Amino acid sequence: GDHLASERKKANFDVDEMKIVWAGSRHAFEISDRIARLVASDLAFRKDNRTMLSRKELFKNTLRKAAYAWKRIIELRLTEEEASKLRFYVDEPAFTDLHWGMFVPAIKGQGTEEQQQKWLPLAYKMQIIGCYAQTELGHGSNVQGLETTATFDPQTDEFIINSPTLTSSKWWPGGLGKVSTHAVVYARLITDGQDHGVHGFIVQLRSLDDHLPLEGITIGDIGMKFGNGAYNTMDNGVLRFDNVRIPRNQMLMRVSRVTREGKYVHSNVPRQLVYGTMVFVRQTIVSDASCALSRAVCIATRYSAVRRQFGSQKGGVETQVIDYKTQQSRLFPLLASAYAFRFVGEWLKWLYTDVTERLQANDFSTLPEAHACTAGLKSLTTSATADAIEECRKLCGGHGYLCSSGLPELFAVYVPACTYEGDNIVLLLQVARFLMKT
Amino acid sequence: VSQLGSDKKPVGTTAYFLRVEHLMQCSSIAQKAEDWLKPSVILEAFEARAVRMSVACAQRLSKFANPEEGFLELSADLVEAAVAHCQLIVVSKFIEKLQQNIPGKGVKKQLEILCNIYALFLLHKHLGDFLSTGVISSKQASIANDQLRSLYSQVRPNAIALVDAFNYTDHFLGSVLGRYDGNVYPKLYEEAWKDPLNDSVVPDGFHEYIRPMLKQ
Repeated sequence: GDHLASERKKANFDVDEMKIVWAGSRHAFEISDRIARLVASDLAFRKDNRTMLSRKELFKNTLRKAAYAWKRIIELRLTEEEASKLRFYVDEPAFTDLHWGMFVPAIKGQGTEEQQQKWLPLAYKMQIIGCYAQTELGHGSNVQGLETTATFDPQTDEFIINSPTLTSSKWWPGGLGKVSTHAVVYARLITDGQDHGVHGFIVQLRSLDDHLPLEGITIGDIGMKFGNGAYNTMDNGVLRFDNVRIPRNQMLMRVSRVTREGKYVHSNVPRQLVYGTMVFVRQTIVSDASCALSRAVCIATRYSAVRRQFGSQKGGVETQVIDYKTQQSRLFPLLASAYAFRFVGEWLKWLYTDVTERLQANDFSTLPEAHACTAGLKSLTTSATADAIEECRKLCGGHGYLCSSGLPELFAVYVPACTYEGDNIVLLLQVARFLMKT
Repeated sequence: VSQLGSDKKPVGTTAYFLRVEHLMQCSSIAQKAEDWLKPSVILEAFEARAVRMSVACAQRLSKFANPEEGFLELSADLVEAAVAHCQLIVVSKFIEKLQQNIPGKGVKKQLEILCNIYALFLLHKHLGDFLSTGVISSKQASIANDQLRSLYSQVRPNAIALVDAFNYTDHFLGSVLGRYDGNVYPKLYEEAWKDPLNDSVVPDGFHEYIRPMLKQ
């Protein structure tokens, strides 16, 4: 039976209506509800054994699931919205996250029309699998400090991609280690002896025949990460280039380009365009934070209602832990935060469309503020959520430490959010810089 | 608190309650940044904060007919008073340690800096307590924070030596990032290749699951 039935009877609001508010709209709720059930009812998506598999088994299982999910998406003719919801409920970091979440948006954001027409269809049909190779062993948040070079060779009309030092090795990109066939690689553009800073290039990494790395390319997995299961379903990789040549037209040239003669030309599309993608990525991170937080809070709240401890008079029924003020003072602010992050995430969706529309109209007036605001919200919500998941583990007492509680894996999967896409402290300094300027 | 004024004297770490009258009404003498380096100034601030928070809880508690009920209702505030008391214990024991003879050139000086960092860091983090109980003013809080920043600069040249003092072997620490010789990046790179996934360049499962996707 429903041990929490009496709890549910106490509620004095309409839960079904609250579900709509949480989902954002009736439409969003219906899709989410339907896809959640679809995934939950399909054994192929079972995920309760992840912590028991060896890394090799775990990774192979992830490839199986990714391929199966893709097959289901095609069979069921799911829309893009439904497909992304399906990936959300499969709930397993995999190469597909970076292919759809970073590789495709990068080409959309920085590729010319021709480049989009050439690469996007291949990506959409998954005839190539792409990742986003920016971070290096020696450089993360400071993108301008990247060391990988792309030197233009006017003789052959090619760029030579090179990793001059060990610290210039690409390190961390998800999907890079074992699966991706291509990558958007960020490197210092050098032409006629001039260094024009970091730009993006589409580089093929592996042969489409035998999947072996191409000449001059060294690829591997960077090794186990925090937690058993968790992000070890993802092949975060290391990548080194030994003077690998790519055609000039594989430089993403929407913002700036290099001519046949090797002249660097800034197109009239301003560099701020890149910020549009950044606002998009941060907006997804903020809404991810509200989801991860709500999962932890859901587990801790329900268990706090089930768990009884002390408080009984003369051997009667012990008090429900959720009735203790100390429990409430720790748990309820986290419940409130889940909703708070949800709504600021919704507002960020609006902000993203607003910024994009303004960029189209060449209006950059709100860009610095939008950039600072999204940097700060990404930092605030991810730090708070990581701490909150750990707090929820403690709120569940010793049982919170069991993998079967779901909290250790949720924590292990979530905490990288505090450092990826910009270290949270560095992001707050960007906000402070903007505040001081203001 | 309920025993204050009776013949049952507070003992051990609660001995500062003996000076409850002074601690309930004193305010910090800190005028200059250097004042926040004085153990007596730090100790008094922490003691006053702890006493005032305990007494405030006790007063509110006394309004409940059923003390047990009151304790439950006020438990979140009681936890904060407990934290204030325990932080005072740690700060006071650190200060006591420094009053002993500590041999070694510059050793005591470094420990004094760390003691002050620990105390002023806590003061800044729990500033709400110190201000709401009236123990210090916002001006005093601001100069305390300036002092804390300067203490960080004094630790900076000694930071590596201070953690060397833990005397951990690389084996025991088990960390490429924290290895003694700082040769991190080459070792991170080396470690990566030991992962079972790197046994083969083309991973298990690629042909079975991914190749069909690429070729469909």
